[in-house]
Amino acid sequence: MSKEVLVIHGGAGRYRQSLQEERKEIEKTLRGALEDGFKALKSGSSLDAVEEAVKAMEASGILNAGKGAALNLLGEQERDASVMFGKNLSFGAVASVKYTWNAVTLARRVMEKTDHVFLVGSGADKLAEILGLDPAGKPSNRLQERYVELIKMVGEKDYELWRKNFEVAKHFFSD
Amino acid sequence: TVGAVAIDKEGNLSAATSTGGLWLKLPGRVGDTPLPGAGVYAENGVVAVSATGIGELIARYLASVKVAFKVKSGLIVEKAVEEVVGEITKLFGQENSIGLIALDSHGRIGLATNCEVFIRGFISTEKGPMIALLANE
Repeated sequence: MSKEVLVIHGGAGRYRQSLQEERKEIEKTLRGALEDGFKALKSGSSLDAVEEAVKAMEASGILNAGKGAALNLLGEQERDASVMFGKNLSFGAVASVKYTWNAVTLARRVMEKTDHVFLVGSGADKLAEILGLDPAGKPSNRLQERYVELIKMVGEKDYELWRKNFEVAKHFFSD
Repeated sequence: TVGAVAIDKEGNLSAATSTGGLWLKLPGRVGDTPLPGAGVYAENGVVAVSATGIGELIARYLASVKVAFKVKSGLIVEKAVEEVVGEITKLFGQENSIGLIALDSHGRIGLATNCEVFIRGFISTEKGPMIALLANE
């Protein structure tokens, strides 16, 4: 009989001032994810626990996943997710998903309902639609404002996460 | 990026990771999150791992399965995650590039990062819930 443990993360990176403003909401999200995940752990498997905990963080909109997913160069949200079950190394993953915010559940569906381990783009979106996963809404105002701020930084060549994209990125915009 | 690792009463280990990726990524860009052995790994009797950070580096280093190799070779999980973070930092010369959460088959927790911010939490039958946002908290 093993003890039951659940560990979560909500991301890692450089400190930004906005973290203080969002602190309360992030802490509330973490507590909710631990609660949902541990409830699932008590009644089900560790796979249920990690899915529920990650789903709660995807639903929050405050972390970089699910509803809160960062915007790509064109201002769209594309989500990636994966699940792995240690008992038999079962695995499911999705990438570049636009249809639903709940990418982790879609990854688990790939593992349990298909013969594949990884679905991307329009195929993953089609599966999400067929399985009735919750459609993603528009990105929040907070995300759209951040996008505008970063596009400006790119214009001023002040964007630290780009080392090469400057050249190719400009071809994504007509003007 | 968000993630979770868990062990249940039957000793089954699981891991999950989910992300929006990098801000202003090129359309179609995929990092480490959906790659087994990179952003996520789980193997009963060894460890469950979820990674966050700069996906291009984590993917190239296969960070999660590197933790599993180290645990399998007898290193305790706390040390295994610290070593992988140190190796990535040294190899790529980039701070603020990775965070790892891990859980071994005895329910021991490993947390390590080279970032200023590391949003994390845990809960168990014995302790918690505990949460923290800054790496030094």
